[in-house]
Amino acid sequence: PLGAVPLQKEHQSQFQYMESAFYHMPHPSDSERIRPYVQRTPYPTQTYYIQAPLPLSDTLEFYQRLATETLFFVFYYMEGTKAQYLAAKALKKQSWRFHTKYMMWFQRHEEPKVINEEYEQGTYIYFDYEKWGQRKKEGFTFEYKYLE
Amino acid sequence: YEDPPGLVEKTDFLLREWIGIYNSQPQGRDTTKQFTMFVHQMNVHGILKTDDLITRFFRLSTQICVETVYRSLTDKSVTMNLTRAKIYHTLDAFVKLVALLVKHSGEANNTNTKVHLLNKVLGIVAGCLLQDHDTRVIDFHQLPYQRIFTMLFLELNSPEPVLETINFHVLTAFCHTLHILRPCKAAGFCYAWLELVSHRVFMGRILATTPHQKGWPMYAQLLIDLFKYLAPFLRNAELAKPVTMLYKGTLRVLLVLLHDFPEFLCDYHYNFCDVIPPNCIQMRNLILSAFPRNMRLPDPFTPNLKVDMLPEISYGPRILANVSIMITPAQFKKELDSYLKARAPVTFLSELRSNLQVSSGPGVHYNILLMNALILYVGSQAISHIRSKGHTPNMSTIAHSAHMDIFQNLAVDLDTEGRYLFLNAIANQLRYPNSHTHYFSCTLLYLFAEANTEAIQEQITRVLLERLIVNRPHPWGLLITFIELIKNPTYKFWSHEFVRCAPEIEKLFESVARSCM
Amino acid sequence: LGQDLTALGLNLNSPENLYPSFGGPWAEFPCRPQDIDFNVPPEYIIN
Repeated sequence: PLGAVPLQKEHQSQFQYMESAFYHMPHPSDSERIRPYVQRTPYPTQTYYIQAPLPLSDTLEFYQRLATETLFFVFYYMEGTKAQYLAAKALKKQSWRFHTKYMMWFQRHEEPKVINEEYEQGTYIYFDYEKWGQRKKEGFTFEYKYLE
Repeated sequence: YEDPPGLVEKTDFLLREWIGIYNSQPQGRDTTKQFTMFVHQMNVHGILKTDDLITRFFRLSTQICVETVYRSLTDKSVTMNLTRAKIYHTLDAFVKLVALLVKHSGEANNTNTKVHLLNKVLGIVAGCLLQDHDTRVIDFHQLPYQRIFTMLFLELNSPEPVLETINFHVLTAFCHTLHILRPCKAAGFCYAWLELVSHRVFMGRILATTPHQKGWPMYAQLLIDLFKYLAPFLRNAELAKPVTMLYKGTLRVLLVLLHDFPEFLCDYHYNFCDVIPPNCIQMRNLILSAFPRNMRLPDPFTPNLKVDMLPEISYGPRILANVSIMITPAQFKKELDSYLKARAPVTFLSELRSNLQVSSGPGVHYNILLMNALILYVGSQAISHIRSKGHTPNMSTIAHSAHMDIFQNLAVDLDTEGRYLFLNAIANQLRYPNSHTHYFSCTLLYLFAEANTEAIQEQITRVLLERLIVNRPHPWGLLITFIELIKNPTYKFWSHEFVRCAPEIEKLFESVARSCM
Repeated sequence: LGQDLTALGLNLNSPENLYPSFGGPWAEFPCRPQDIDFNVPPEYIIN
C-alpha cells in the first residue's frame, strides 16, 4: 500500500553518473595483480564451450588427475597463484622434486648409486622448461641444499 | 594551490624514474634496494623535507597517473587489453612506491607514522577522485582509482610482519576511505566501490581474519551505505539496467555473506532492514534467513512442531542496534515507558499514531525507523516482563498487557499504509529460532485471532504471503508462522472471504498450503 | 518474485567458504586457481 516515492533531483543526478559508469564496468583484471601470462580476462568464446570452471577444479584431487605436462605448464605459466601451488603439490605426489637452483623438476629414474648427508647421485628424469620436454640425466648429483 | 615552482616537473621526473625502475624488475621481485636508492633521490630533490611537500608530491603523482590513464583510454590505436596492461604498469609502480614509503616510514615499530602516511595518501587519492568525479561528470572513469585502491590494499595485506602489526589500522583507513567514497557521494564510482568492498581479500581480512569481529561494524556501515544508495531506485522498483547490475551485484555479495558469515547478517539484520525499502522482499528475506552456523533448524514442515519447546527459543538474538535511543523524541520515549510500566495514561494509545506520522511527503507518511524501533523495543520489553513473572511467552501470556495494548492499538488505529509498515516491523523479527522470533510469531497470530475487522486479517496474510511467494530463501520464522496460521483451526483461516477473493489467489493459497503440508 | 539466487554463479551448497574465490559482484562464476594470489615459496617465482 506504499505509494511511489518520486526520485529526487539528487537521485536523478546519481543515476546519470551511474548510467555512464555502467558503460565501462570494472574489468576482472582491474582487481588482480599483473600476471606474466594468464590474466583474468574473460573472452567471448562459443557458448557451447565450457564457460565456467569445472566443478572441484580448484582441488588437489583434480590436479592429481592432470597429465604431468599440464602440471608443468601450470607451474611455469601461472606463477604466484594457487594453481601453481596445487600443481607443485600434485607433482610432488608423483615423486617429482623441485631443484631450486636449476628451477626444474627432477624424478629418480632408478635408485641413486650414492646417497649421503649432502647429496644423492644417479640417473634422473627432469623437465627442461626451456626445451619444454622431459630429459634423462645420468650421473647427476642432486645436492640436498637445492632440494625445495 | 600554490605548488612551489618546479615541483610539478620534479614530481613528473621522479615518478617516471620510479616507474622505469619498478618495471625493469621481474614481476614480484623484491625492490627494496632500488627503493632505498630512489628515496635518496627524492631527498636530493627535497620532496621529503616537509609534510606539506610530501602531500603535494602525492597529489601531483596521483594526478599525473590519472591523466596518463585518461590519455591511454582515449588512445584507440591499441587494443583495450594492451591499454590495460600499460595502465596497470604505471599505476602498480605508483602503488608500490606508496606501499614502500608507508612500510618504511618511521622506525620499524612506529606504527603511527606509517598509518598517518597511509591515511594521508588515501585521503589525497579520494580527494582527487571526488574532484575528478564532479569535474568530468559522465566522462569520469573509475579505472585509475579502483586500481590504486585495490593494489594498495593487496600490497599492504602481503604476509609481512611489519604489515601484520598495522593491519587493523590499514583496514580502518580503507573503510573510512570507502565510506567517504560511498555511492551517494560518487555514484560514478559505485561499481568499482562494490568491487572493492566485496574483493575476496578485503572480505577475508575484515570479516574472517581480523580477530574478535572487530571489522564487522565497519563492514556493516559500508553495506548500509550501499543499501541507502540503492533504496530510492529499488523503492520504486525502477530497475533500469544500471540499477539492476548494481542490485544483482549486491545480491551476490549478500549470498557470500549468507553462506560464509551468517552471524554477521544475524547481528546487523535490524540495521539493514532499517534502510532496505519495504518492497525489497527477496533481498530482505535473504538477510533474515541467516542463522548461526552452529544451529540446526528443525524442519518447519515437521508435523506438530512444538516451537515453544525448542531450547533456542529461550535465548534472545544479539541486536547490535541501540533500539532504545532510536525512540524519539525523549518525551515520547518517556510516555512510552510510563505506559509500559503503569498501563496508563490511556491517552498514550490515542496519540500513538500521530507520533509515528511524518509530514506527508509523497509516499512517505510514517517514520519507518521509529516504527521499527518501537516494535522491537516493546516486544523486547514484553518478553522481559513475561519472564519477570516466571512465565514464558505463549499465546496466553502475551495477551492483556500494556505491550499488547500497543500492538492491538496500532493494528486497529493505523491506516492501511501505517499498518503495513507496522506488520512489516513485526515480520522482520521472524528469523531463526530465538525468543524474538517466537514472541513476534505469537504476536502476529494473536493479532490475527483478535482482529475486529477482516481487513486486518487480510493484511497480516498479505504481509506474510508476499514474503513467501518470492524466490528463496525464506526465513524459518516466517515459514513456521504461516504454517501455524493455515493449519491451526483456531484461526479459521480458510473460512475468510479474502482467501477466495480471486481464482488465482485461491490457487496460490492452495499451492502454498500444499508445499507447507 | 525476485531472482533465482541459485543462478548467480555461486555454489551455495559448497562446504567451503565462498569468499576466498569470490569473483566479484559482476562475475558469473568464481575465480579460478590461476586468478588467486598464493604465497608460494619464493623459489617458485621463476619469471
